[in-house]
Amino acid sequence: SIKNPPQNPPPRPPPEMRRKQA
Amino acid sequence: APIILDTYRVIADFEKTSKHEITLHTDDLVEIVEKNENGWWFCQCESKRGWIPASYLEPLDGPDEVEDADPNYEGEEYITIQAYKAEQEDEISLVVGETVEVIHKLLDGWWVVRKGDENGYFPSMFLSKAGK
Repeated sequence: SIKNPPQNPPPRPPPEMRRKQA
Repeated sequence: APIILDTYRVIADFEKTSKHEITLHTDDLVEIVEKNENGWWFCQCESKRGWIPASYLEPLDGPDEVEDADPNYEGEEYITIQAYKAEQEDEISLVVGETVEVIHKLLDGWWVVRKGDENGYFPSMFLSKAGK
């Protein structure tokens, strides 16, 4: 069965992804 | 019938920080079992299964496609159910019980919210829809 997701916010997008979003 | 799961590519190394997460490396291919709107996705990669941040993944078919919903500049009312202190300059700090307007729901779990004249990214898992 799938456990509950982590209770902390996921990390922000990695720098590689931010460049793509920009 | 067999269930066909979406395949995604890992775009940056991710190191697990808790028990139910998994460590993955750039270019690993994963199948997504569940997409949680808090930005944690449950995936399987060979024999490993666990949660990883959606922001570390791009769809194998059509990596340039935008999957996020369009922004809603009118805003949708949400209440903060947990405080968060901004760690980066594009984030917003809020205490518990504040009413905010959600302008953009991003799949990575960081939503753009507006509070008065201020706006910034805020963790969606700390928000609850107003009136619920």
